[in-house]
Amino acid sequence: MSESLQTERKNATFNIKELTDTLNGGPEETRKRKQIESLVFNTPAFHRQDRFQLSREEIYDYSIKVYGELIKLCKKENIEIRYDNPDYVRLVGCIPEEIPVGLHVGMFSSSISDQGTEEQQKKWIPLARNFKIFGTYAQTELAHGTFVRGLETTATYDESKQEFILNSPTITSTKWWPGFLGRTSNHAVIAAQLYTKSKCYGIHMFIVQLRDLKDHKPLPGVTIGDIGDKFGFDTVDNGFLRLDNVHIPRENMLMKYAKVTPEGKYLPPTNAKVAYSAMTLIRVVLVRGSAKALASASTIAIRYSAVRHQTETAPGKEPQVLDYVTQQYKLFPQLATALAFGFAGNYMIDTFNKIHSEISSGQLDALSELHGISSGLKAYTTDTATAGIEVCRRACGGHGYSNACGIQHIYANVLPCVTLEGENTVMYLQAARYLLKCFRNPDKAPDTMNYLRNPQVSDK
Amino acid sequence: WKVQSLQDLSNYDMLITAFERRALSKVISTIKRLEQLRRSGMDQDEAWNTAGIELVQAAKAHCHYFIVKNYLRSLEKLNMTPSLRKVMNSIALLYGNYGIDENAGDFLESGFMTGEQLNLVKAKILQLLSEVRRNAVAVVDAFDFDDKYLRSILGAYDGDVYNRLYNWAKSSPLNKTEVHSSYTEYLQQLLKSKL
Repeated sequence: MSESLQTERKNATFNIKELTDTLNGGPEETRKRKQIESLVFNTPAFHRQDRFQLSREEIYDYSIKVYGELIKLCKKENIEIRYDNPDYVRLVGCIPEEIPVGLHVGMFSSSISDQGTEEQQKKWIPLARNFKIFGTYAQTELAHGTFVRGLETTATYDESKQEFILNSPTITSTKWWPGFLGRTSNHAVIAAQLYTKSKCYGIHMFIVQLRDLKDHKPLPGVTIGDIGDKFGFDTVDNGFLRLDNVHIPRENMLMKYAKVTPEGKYLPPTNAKVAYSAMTLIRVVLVRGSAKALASASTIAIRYSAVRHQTETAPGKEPQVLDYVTQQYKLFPQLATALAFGFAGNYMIDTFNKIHSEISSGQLDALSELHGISSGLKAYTTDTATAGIEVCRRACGGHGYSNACGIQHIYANVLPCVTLEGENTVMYLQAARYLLKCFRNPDKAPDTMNYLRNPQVSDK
Repeated sequence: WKVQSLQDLSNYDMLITAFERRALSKVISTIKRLEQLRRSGMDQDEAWNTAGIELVQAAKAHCHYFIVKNYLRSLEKLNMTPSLRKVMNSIALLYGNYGIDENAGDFLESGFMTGEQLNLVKAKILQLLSEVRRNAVAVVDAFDFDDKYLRSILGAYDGDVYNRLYNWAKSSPLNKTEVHSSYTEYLQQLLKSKL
């Protein structure tokens, strides 16, 4: 044990365990977290000593192995793989790799749960839950991202066969970026422009089988693959997908809200935004993820700054880097931000659960609020955390440039969050639109914007 | 802003008010700008695009306000021993004061804050940095990240940085053999060649 760190811990003026428990939500929560963590930390398959020396292909291969181990572990320990199961959230939370289960559960399955009819849920959810199929969520296209209405993929209803025919009509309509699409998934929920009786009704979601369940080969009309090397997320096979007259039954359109009858009549949803609820969940999760990533980077940089001594300020006295005010000014605000974002993450999860249950019971009024709040906070927290993590890396001096530092991996995996599930500038603009809407109708403003109800504002 | 002393900058309500006023000011000035653009003959979309930078700034100011408020109010509600509360309070105050200093232009622009008050904020930050210093390692320890999760030689719990860095270097694939194959393939030929 480093003497410097020993001294730091000895000099602390508070009980570390008390803070851990406070951050976890109580001693019992800490106990449960540690119990779950031990399952992962005691399973060698989850940890490779040479992780940072593997090629991209080896890393992908490793992530699929980890995926399998995680599913086996959950089955063995009777941990149900659901985002509303705290034990499962704890379990995936301590695996420092992106693995397919996140998209399979968080986007593919939750889209079906949220937007599928009871029959659709009955058919697909057990298949997904028992990993008889592997799914992802394919929305973004090569030339179309956050502007969902601009997507080009088409799903044209053929009433004579009661089928949808899916097509990628242009190169720019190629699905591009969806995680675990390239090599892993055999199904996807796909966003496409719905056409029936020669009329376009905008973006809707469809369950599409992409690969053969026996040999994993792409099905006829499906062209699919990995999009190539990226800045980070090496475990993830972000994919491309082209569809050429791919036929799916009418029942594969997610029809809890909007519907197409067998005769081809379109019945619209009550609220057009329900289609993007899966993405809202991910935005909420990203707020908490930003906090955790910044907390991890702060931990590394602060510990190292306590170990590292630099420059002889007096004969025989080489202070810890952490004693320099410039270092404190870099790092302590990051630590504070990580804590602030942690509390924001807790708030967002609680709000999401509350609003989500209202949406599930058909009350869609709060959906705009969830979109408005989650888009802004997702952008703000991922922007700030990304910048803060880089500050932490630089605060580690020269060794911060070595992969041994560990911050690179954190940074590379947080960086995509500023563009995924909504590019941040677009997210800020969505938040601004909602903010202005609330300003003009202050009575309808949620509690988070209650300052807009200030009588002084009305006077102005 | 009623801030007159360093002590005032430890007041949660004062800090929240500052961020609230900044957000409000940004929203109001953005709306005024949009209206001005509309009056000048722009259609809705054109005005929205032209005011895009202000709109983004207003959204950021709102998010910042929300996070400060939620953080401070959440802390107030938590049950903590006085020793822990003192530490958490210093960190939270640092977050608030640092946010004002970082965005000083916004707070000064609307006339809400004076230059003197900004100087107080800067002095407060120095005071808070010194308060946080003593417990910084203990606070990050409390996050309770396992070494297997962090995967960091610099940030390992035991701080045995230099031995681990040396071992890390030795495990580099480039060090598998005393002489790398590229020597015989390229370097040796270069050495032998008549350039």
